[in-house]
Amino acid sequence: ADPFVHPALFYRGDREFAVATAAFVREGLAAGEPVAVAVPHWHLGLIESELGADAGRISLIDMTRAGRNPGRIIPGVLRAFADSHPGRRVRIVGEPIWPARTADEYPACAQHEALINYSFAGAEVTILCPYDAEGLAPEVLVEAARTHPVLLDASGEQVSAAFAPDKVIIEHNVPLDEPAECRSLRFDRANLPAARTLAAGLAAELGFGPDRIDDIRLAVAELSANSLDHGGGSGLVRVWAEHGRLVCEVSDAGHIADPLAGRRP
Amino acid sequence: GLLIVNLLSDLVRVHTREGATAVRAYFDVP
Repeated sequence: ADPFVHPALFYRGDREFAVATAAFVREGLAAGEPVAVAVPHWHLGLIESELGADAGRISLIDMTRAGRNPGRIIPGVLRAFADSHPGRRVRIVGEPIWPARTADEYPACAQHEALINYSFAGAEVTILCPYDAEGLAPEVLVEAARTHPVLLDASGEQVSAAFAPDKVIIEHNVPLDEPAECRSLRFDRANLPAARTLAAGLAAELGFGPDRIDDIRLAVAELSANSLDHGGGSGLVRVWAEHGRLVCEVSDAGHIADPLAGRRP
Repeated sequence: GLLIVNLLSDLVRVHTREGATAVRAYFDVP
């Protein structure tokens, strides 16, 4: 049997959340396992209260910050914790989806949940993923049954007959909505710096500070370098603002065949 | 590569198929 264990927990209300997650944490502590809890900040206090003094023995992480980008959770939270305890079984509570996640964010969250199964296959790790069964849309809960091999709720534990993470990854790999308007530039090796400058310019107009503009410049540099190396040697950068965000898109003639690309530490 | 983009940005979305890939990095406006 695969030593990796990945149950979804469907909870109803704060009390059920606190009792179930605290029991999971205590089971790990009793077995001598390192334990991390990465949940939205409004849930950290619930677990701390329920655990009492035991809360001081675990790592507490605000998922709204650490997991702001769902694509960062595997390398920056889950693998970061598991890899820091080599040779030991670790236990993590990871809640990446909450009701305020937007329609833009949700597909990346679902893909993240599916990819956990590939990233941790064969690993001595248990990751419990709580789902707010009252606050989340029914289709989100249906999809959780496709990304988790085991389902838990107040009535007990069952094997998920719908488990099919590969299909979740594929079904969310769809063309992205076109922006209403954007600034764009075709680039190749000759004018690569102009791609970074295009993004940095709009970022400055939108009020980003110097450090964040450096991040944006670096992200576009990484994407455009990928186009040169793996995407046919040229690409198209487009930048625009929508829904309170700056969007930087790089497209090219490449193909990302590895679903875990960008998630390996 | 993409790992750096994931670590720096607030959301990443990808559409990829044989011969065409688009990657979007989103940054929350302050």
